[in-house]
Amino acid sequence: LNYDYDEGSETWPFFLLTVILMGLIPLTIMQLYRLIFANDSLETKEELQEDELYAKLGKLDTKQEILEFRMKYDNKNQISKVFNWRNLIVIVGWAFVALLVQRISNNDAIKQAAVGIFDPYELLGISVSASDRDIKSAYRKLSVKFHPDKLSKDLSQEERTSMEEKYVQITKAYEALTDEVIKENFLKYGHPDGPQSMSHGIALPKFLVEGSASPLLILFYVALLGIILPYLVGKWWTKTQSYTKKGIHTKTASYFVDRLVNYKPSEIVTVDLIIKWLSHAEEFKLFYPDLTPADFEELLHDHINRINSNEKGPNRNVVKFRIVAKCHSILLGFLDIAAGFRNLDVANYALDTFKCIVQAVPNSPKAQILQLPNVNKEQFENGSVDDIYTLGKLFTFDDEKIGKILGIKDKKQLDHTLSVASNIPHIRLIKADFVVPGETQVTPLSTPHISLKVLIRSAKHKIIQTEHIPESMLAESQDFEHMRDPFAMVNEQPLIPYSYAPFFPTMRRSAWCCLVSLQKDNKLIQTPVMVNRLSFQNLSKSFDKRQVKMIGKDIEGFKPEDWVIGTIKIPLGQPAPQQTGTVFFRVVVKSTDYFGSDLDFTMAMHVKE
Amino acid sequence: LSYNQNNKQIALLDPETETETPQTNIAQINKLTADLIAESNPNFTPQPKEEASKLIKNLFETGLKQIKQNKLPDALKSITLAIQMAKRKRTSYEAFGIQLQELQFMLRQKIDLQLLLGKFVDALEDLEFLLGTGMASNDVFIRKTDALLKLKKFQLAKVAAERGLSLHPNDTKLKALMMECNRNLVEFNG
Amino acid sequence: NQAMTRRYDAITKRKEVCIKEW
Repeated sequence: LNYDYDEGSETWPFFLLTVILMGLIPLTIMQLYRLIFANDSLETKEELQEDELYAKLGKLDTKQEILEFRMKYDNKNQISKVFNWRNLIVIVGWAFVALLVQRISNNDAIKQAAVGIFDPYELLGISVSASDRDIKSAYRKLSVKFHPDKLSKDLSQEERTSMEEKYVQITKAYEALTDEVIKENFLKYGHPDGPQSMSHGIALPKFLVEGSASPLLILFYVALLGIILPYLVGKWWTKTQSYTKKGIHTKTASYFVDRLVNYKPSEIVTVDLIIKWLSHAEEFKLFYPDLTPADFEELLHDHINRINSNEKGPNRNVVKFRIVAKCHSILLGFLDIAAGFRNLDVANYALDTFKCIVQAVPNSPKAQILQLPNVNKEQFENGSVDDIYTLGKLFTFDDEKIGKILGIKDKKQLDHTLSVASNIPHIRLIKADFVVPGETQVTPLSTPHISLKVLIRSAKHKIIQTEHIPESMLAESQDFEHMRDPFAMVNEQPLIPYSYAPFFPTMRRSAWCCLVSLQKDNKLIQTPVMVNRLSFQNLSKSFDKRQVKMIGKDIEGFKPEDWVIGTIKIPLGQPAPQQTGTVFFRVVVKSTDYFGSDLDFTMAMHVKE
Repeated sequence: LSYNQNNKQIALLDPETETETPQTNIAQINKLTADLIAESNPNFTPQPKEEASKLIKNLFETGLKQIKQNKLPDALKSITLAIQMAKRKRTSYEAFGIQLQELQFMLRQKIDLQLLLGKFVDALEDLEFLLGTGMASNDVFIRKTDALLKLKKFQLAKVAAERGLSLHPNDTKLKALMMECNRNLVEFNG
Repeated sequence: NQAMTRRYDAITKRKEVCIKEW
């Protein structure tokens, strides 16, 4: 009924230590994990080389403004990984722990209490893992030494008493480890004689609870439980609720849903329409509450048409860079929503919009050429040669002629442009199958996935037909590991390197987006699948179509084993139909960053018993 | 909403704030109202009106005659007029199935004329309309692929041919068009 | 019937957009 306060500072340091460590240890582990593992500095040599190549290509054409912007926003993440509040709290926390531990070890009162703890192993001088035999022999040895009858006669009274006490302790220790009843006592109460005196108290010094500091303490608790805690929880809750799983603001998502619900099929989708919708994103409003969607639309158009926005107002370019950089996640969220509405057209145009924004090129039939650097637009568009729309067609001409077509007079500039053009990855389909792991065909209600074998090649390379690639290079291993997880092999491919995108505000990696639709109703059947891993090694091969010759059906000097075959696997969201027959699917593999890098083909799924 | 007692039409009180859907709904209601008011027969049915059918048929047959006489631009005009006549004379409560079939029938003729006369974008849009009404027959895809090829949109032509072949796998004309698309694409991509 | 008419009437606008895009 009567509680003692912790006058001797015996217990409150332990209480405080426990409370601090409860939070500190998980936080420390989390921060260490972040620092060490969350880097993508775990890149392979090949990945680093490719990254360097594209970074070099892009740097030449990137304006100073954008480089500065990148320095500010890309590096911000790097630095903040080490110098942030959480790390500071961790360091301060551990320093405090050290202080507490030191205080505890210097506290005599605690030491005294510790001394009173009954430790039979220590008394008998044996280790904790000693066997029964060791216990017996240790007791025998010590009892011989300390037995009252065996004590020497010339010891003083005090020494005698202490020896006798010691003997009693030793006997008790032995019994605590061997005798059943006493052992039970020891295990239950920590002492062989049964429950010792226990004191209940409050692990806080008196001054905090009853003294002058007590109103402060009450205030502290009230603030913590009544104000700080609800505020933090509320803030976290609204933050979680405001963003969808794909990382876009819920208001943005509901705007897109509204647009698609009210979308009339009579309205043709265009990139301009999608940009109009994008400009209503809540994220932009949060960045710049003073600007309207019309402003954002204008800025996006400025970006695509490579107009300097600073002429319209101070610092508008920075505003433009920020919203353009944000378009990446908003467009991906929009793509997801379009897939939810099964709208193939909108999804296709969303990806076209992506390309336009990344390359800062309007969506025209000539975009493939206009994405190259140093192109003289007027000269190219008014050129007298047959209309050239594709990089592939461009590379049928010799370098000098290309210079004339693109209106590039400077040799160095031309070389650079050709270098960029030959490093834009083109994707060629070698083989496309519906695969059911462990089966040779697709059976009703099985779960097939789409397996694509592709060749990443340069527009400069001679076309390699499927017949030129031996089947052995396309076959996949049939071992158990592969059956268990057929998608694992995709992750063994290197990360796609950084894009050549000198007009995009941040460094980015390109990706391909796979859309699958049913030919029967022309609607998407599932959410888009992103491809982030493919080897670009083939791009550096010298296999110029202007020089390589054909010998009948074979290509002179072509060694298939020198080339890397890429694999794309698209899981299907639904099982094969119940009835046998043929179902046609349209597969669109579209690049998010480059024009001319797409695949669009039809696959037949033959469902057989 | 406001209601006009004289012509029995409704209108939005504040048209600026409303989105398109309510405006469309109101326009529909008003048209229906106007049609009903203009209806003189108290026992009207969804049967298509004889009078209108005659007018439309006349214009259409004029067009067919002009085709036989090889006056293609005139034929196109006649058939376009026939379609416009249908839109004007037919009321919204006449059977939808019949109106749709009538329009589809006339459009097919119109599309063929447009293709012959080199109006490929017009033909393409009419074909898209037919596809949108659920008409996915092989001739629609054949004509769509053809129009796109003539417009040099080889990739889009291939997409149309592929869809056509998915729905009509044995159609020889589509197969031939597919080969033509591929031939053109090879050239297009260098 | 009215939806069909609206869709048919949209053809003119669609043509304009198409030509502009291409």
